Parts: sequence; structure tokens; C-alpha cells
Amino acid sequence: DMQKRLAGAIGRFRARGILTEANIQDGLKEVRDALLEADVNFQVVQEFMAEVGKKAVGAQLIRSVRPEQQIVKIVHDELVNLMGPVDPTIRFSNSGPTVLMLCGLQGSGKTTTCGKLARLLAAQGRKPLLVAADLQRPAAVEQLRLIGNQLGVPVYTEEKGDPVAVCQNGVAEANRRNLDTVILDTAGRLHVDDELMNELTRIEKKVKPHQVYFVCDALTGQDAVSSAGVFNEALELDGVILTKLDGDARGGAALSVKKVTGVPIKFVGKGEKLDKIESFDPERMVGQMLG
Amino acid sequence: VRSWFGRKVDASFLEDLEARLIQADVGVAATGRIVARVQESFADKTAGEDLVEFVRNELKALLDDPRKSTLAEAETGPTVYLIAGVNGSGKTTSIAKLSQRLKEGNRTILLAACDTFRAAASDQLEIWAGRAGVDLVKGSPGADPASVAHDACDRALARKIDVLIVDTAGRLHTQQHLMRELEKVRNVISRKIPGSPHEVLLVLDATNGQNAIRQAEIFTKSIGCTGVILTKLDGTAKGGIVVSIRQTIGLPVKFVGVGEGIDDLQPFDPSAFVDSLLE
Ligand SMILES: Nc1nc2c(ncn2[C@@H]2O[C@H](COP(=O)(O)OP(=O)(O)OP(=O)(O)O)[C@@H](O)[C@H]2O)c(=O)[nH]1
Ligand SMILES: Nc1nc2c(ncn2[C@@H]2O[C@H](COP(=O)(O)OP(=O)(O)OP(=O)(O)O)[C@@H](O)[C@H]2O)c(=O)[nH]1
Ligand SMILES: [Mg+2]
Ligand SMILES: [Mg+2]
Repeated sequence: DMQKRLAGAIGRFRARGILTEANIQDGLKEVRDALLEADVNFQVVQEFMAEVGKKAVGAQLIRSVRPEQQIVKIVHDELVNLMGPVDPTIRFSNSGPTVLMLCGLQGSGKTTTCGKLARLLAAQGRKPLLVAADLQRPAAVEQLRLIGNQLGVPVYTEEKGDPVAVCQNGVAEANRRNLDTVILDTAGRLHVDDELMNELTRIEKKVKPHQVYFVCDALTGQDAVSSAGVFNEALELDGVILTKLDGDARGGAALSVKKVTGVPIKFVGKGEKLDKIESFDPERMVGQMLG
Repeated sequence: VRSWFGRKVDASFLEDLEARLIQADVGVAATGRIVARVQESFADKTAGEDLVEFVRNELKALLDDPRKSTLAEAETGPTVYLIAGVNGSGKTTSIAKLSQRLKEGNRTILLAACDTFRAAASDQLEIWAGRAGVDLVKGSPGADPASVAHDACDRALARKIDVLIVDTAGRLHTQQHLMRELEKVRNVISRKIPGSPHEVLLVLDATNGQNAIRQAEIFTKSIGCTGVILTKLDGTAKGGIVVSIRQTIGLPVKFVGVGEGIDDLQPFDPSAFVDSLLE
């Protein structure tokens, strides 16, 4: 763990009173390596270490606290600061249904997360409608249909057609049936696929979702910055949902995505079952990241 | 890499080389080793074609496989390939692509839909089987995956099928009971068809970071993986994780996934992979 690593590197500080630039260099290198091993983006780590370096240098060594604990505390607090603020609330519209749009790379967990959000919102007394706008992946519509059935939540589907139209028709359906929340499940796509990224911006223009959430796999490595960055430029994201955090992934992608886009992480996926969604907890995330 | 030419191989150059490799997900330890080797041979010299060749060869040496992308086959009877990996990595789609490819050798293919857990998992594989023109064995939702594997082996033997490919549910390597379930599937297969599975392919998502090494380690300990299918290389992720995986666990990359279509599977080409990693 982080403390043991730092203890090894900076054991020699104990005699001194102040953390100077020279004597914390080894310690900071340990932190830097730990963050890179945790999959935090290289550039993000460089900028972060510069900030931490400034805070650490000149900090008074508290007599009762070991220096490595102090550095960990500075790093920990700085990370928690960067990852917050936390806002797991969804701002609902007071005129017509609130539309939530989920997007992201292939296999990140969008369809499953749509189900989780539907369950969460239904439990809060909302009346959600799931919209199966992925017409490309084999059995994607069926997958969402089964999830809806399992939850007792209605699902709007069209077997053929255009995803933009499906989204528009889904919202119309919600209006017709007096359902107050629409959750749009979109097909996974690459941020470098211009045609599919354009499809998303077309959905956004026509349907005007109140919230656009980027669903990001917590296992993602250095690429998190590219994909999240491009999605944010295209759609101005309102939130990020980090999935598959129930494993032992250190989840450095969380810091990269937050730092580069400024978009808050609202929820995390903690398993395959539909109740496995929690609001984002920066303290726990940082603990997982520092290993 | 062209931008390196003419630069002095000093601390700042080595930092830039390190940045390049880490950003390709090569990882801290493996990168450190390569940078140290470059420093040994080129410190204070001028970077040129020979330095680039040196780095290319370091990486290629790690990734080369004398067996290349050939998959092991049974001497007699059905060949069985077991496909596993974490959630959403691309297993089901890769199986479709693999069927298409293997079919071209005039082989009869049978698929086993042993993901009995996830919503519409067997429906998804069924659609792909239809597109590839191959048969499928599936069980009822929630059925024991090992029993579906058992039935698939029976059918493969009875119909003298050339290749049986077994799809399994995504699972995180930290889920002990799910790893036991996967071992049970493997055991059923190897008991029914001696010598099988002839390949155990771990499907890894190229966008994954260092956790992929843990995945490779645990899946290999559990079911004896023999190779990797690295998917989603058509994105911007470089997939450098396979360098450490080859170095620490020894798994070779057999194929790469480069898209969502049935033809989007290519044999692994270490040279092309390394060129793309360094560009
Ligand atoms: N362990 C774990 N698995 C998850 C989580 N969220 C989703 N999954 C699994 O990840 C896999 C992919 O999930 P999907 O919901 O199909 O992903 P998707 O983004 O809709 O995929 P595409 O539509 O193909 O882009 C499935 O096996 C899910 O059960 C999570 O939080 N934890
Ligand atoms: N761009 C791209 N997408 C891919 C590739 N391989 C698979 N996909 C997509 O990734 C998503 C997940 O693929 P699946 O085949 O369902 O993955 P899986 O591992 O079987 O998922 P689970 O069974 O839920 O664990 C789908 O949207 C696929 O189309 C690839 O090489 N490139
Ligand atoms: Mg989906
Ligand atoms: Mg699958």
C-alpha cells in the first residue's frame, strides 16, 4: 500500500523539521509511479504531482505524524478535492418528462446502467421509460426489454429504423403515457467514429436531453482522456458514471476523466445486478486508487 | 517518432520516451526496463534510425511468437476453443469473427452459448451464428453453464464437428465463485473431449489499463489460458498491456479485433502492432 511504499522511500526525513524539495523527491516519485500504475493519465499525473509538490514543500512536519503519513495525507486530500464535489442528484424537469441520455464506448456498461438508473428512480417514486435506441448491436433491444421486464419498467422499442427517430418517438411515448423520466440507451461507439458521434449530436439536438451521462469502464487505461474528452466536446456531458468498480481495478480513469473534462462523476456501478449502483464517493475512490 | 531524430539522448529525451510508452499502456515497470536499455546503449548519443530500430526490436522481441496466429487443433475428433474474459471485453463478437474465419478452411463449426446469466446473451450469439452460417447449442436462461457445455460436447462428438467454440459469461477475476464456475466448464469440456480445450483464449479490451495484467494472471491460473484476443484496436487505445502480459505471464496475442463486423478480426502482427504503438 501507499504508506508502506513511501515509508521505504522517505524514512530518512524523520530527523528534519520541514519537508524540503530535496527530501520529498523520492517520496513523490513513489506517488507518481503508484498513480501511473493505477492508470491515471500520464499528463494528468504530471500536473497533479506539480501541485502536490508545491503543497508538500514547506509543510511543517507534525511531530506526532510520520512523514510518509503526511505525504499520503496531502496526496489523499488533494485527490479527494479534485474528484469532488459530489452531486448524485438528478435535476428533474418540472414541465414534461426528464430525459437522460447514456453514451460511451462499446461494452462500457450502458445498457445495464440504464436498467440500474430506472430501478433507482422508480424506487424514488419516479415513473421511468427505458428507450432502446441501440439498433446496431445484435439483441441489444431484447437485452433492454428483458431488463425492463425484470424491473417492471416499460421499454419503448422499434425493431428497425433510425436511432434519432426512436429517441424522439420514445419521448413522445412518455408524454402519451404520463411517464416522467426517459432513459435513452444508445449504441456503443468510438469517439473517432465521426458518423456515429454525429448521430449522438443529432439525438441531442432533436431530443434535448436534460442530462447526458458518459458511461466509462473503470478498467480503462491511458485512453480515458481521449474518449471522455471527445465525448465532452461533442455533447457537453452533465455527468460520468464509472462502471465495473466491483473488481480490483485501481480506477485511475476516474481522476483522468474528471481532471480533463471537469464533469462530475455522479454514480458508480458495483456489479452486474440491477441494484449495484451507488452514488460516487471520492474518499472510497481515492482509497482504491492509492492501493 | 520522426520527431526524435537529431535529438540528444539526454534526461529530457528519456522522459519523452517514457511518456510515449506509458501513454500506450505499456506500464511503469516494462517501460522502465526499455528506457534503461536505451540509456545503456545510447546515452548522450544522437537519436536516429538506429535508436528507433532498437526500441522497435525490444518490443517486437517481447511480442514475437513462433507459433504465430495458428490455433492448436485436435489430432482426431473435435477441436475445442474456450473463450473467457471480463465483462464487455468482446468475447461474443470475437467468437462470431473467429467462426467466420475458421469456416473458410471448410471446417464445420458449432458454437456453445454458455453465458446463461446475462440478459439476451444467447440471443446475441444466436444472431451471430445465423450470420456466420454456423450451428448453436444453447440452454435455458439460468441453466448451469457446465451443462450447456456438456450438451455442446455431446453434439460436437455425435455430429463429428471440426471446431466447437465455447462462449462464457463475462466475469471479473475477483469473483471467486464465478472463477470456480469457469473452471467447472473447462473441466466438463476436457473430460468429454480428451485433450481439450485445445486453446483457451482470453479476450482483452485494448482500452483496459494495468488491471489487464491481473486479469491475465488470474484467468491463466484458473483455466490455463493459451493466448489472447485483443479487441477494439480500431479505437485510439494502443493495447500496450500485452507487452507486460507476454513478459510476466507468457501469453501470446493470437488475434486482434478491429471493429464490430464479422470480418473485423486479424491475425496478430507484432511488427504492425509495434509501429502503431510508437507512432
Ligand atoms: N462486474 C460488473 N459488470 C458490469 C457492470 N456494469 C455492466 N457490467 C457488465 O458489463 C457487460 C457489458 O454491459 P452492457 O450493459 O451490455 O454494456 P454496453 O455499454 O451497453 O455495451 P454496448 O451496447 O455493446 O456498447 C455486461 O456483462 C454487464 O453485465 C458493473 O458495474 N460491474
Ligand atoms: N470497435 C470495436 N468494438 C468491438 C470489438 N469487439 C467487440 N466490440 C463491441 O464491444 C461490445 C461488447 O462486445 P461483446 O461481444 O458483447 O462482449 P462480451 O465480452 O461478450 O460481453 P459480456 O458477455 O457481456 O461480458 C459490442 O458492442 C461489440 O460490438 C472491436 O474489435 N472493435
Ligand atoms: Mg448496450
Ligand atoms: Mg458475451
